[in-house]
Amino acid sequence: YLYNNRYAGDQVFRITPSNEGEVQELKKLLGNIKVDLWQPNSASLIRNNATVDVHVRRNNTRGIRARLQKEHIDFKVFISNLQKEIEKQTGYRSSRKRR
Amino acid sequence: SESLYDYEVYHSLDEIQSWMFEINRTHPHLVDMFSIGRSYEGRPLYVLQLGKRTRTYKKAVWIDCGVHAREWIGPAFCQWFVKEALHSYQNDSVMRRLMNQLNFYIMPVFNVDGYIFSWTTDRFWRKTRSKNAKYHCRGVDANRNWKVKWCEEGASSHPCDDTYCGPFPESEPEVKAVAKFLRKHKKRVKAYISIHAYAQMLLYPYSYKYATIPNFNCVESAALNAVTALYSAYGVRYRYGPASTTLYVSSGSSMDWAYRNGIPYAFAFELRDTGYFGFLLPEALINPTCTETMRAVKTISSGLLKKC
Repeated sequence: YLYNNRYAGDQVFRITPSNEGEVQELKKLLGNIKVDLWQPNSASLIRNNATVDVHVRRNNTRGIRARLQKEHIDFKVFISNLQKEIEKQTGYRSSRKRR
Repeated sequence: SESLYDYEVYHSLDEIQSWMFEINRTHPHLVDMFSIGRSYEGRPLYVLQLGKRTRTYKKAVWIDCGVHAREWIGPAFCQWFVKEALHSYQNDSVMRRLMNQLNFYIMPVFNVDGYIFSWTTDRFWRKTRSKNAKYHCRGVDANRNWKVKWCEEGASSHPCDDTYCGPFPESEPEVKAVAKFLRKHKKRVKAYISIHAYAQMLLYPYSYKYATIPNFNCVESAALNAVTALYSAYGVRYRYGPASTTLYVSSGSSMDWAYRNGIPYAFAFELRDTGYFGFLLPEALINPTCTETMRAVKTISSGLLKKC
């Protein structure tokens, strides 16, 4: 596997806070756990009705999902298994090359 | 050889640099290659200069790719641009005119250390790989490290953040090398273009404030013409406008620095997509993404040959 399969089970959530309260809640939530923000580049730039794409480690996906549902913050999973997408992006070629 | 090089896959830094040497070797009349400095980890920062050699004064366009390591479509576009410019020089009158009347400085991978790290260790690494004196975290956001409103809104002063502005402006050797080159050639460089991903946007100054640039009408119409040309390829819509209102406020960006350094047309492209694949844009989409962006960059460059 590429990158020693380190992204197996990781997911990318697309979250859309719809009011200032949700923005603050999301900033707090993302500030408490280590996440990799794809869009915007930092939590301080999160704003109302602007999508937030965040890469969540596999150990944290369940917790984040539960918190977002509890706070009724709109989200969807736009990449359900990051490792698979990475392998898709260039994986086959490089594995072919390795062969 | 260059003719076998696959422009529709992502390449490692070694492959890209070998390709640059081969391009330079096989196109002596249109290409020059040089290093403008060394990265934090000591790797050369190569630039390709494209354009017909003439003794007369020529305006220039600077294009950098790979400022943020994980944005792999950037370096793919810079390679695509070089391929298109050289392959179509003979039979495309627009490209021939551009190459005869302009020089293009192409920097396929700005953040060489970070790019290697994103290939070998952390696919989603963004920053440079410089070490910090006090923290275990590494790297500076090369698009927050420029000497323009450095480390103010939209940048972080914490070394572990992805938008860390660095210990001081131009602390990163990669930033300092490009700033030094552009300062030296500021009289001739009339357009600065930095290729990023993802969001499908064409941004122009300012990033660090909401004010309108003095030559707004010229830049705005250049951006409109560029996104219209881009759209004509496959109907993909790119939003365009000042970075501060179209994306978000950020200080210390290369685009603002280039503009404040006297380059009248400064742009940042955020290439495909808008968040289905994100940074993992499949290789199958390299061709359409680069084809449409090529049209936009040609339009911007052609605009430099006219009066605004």
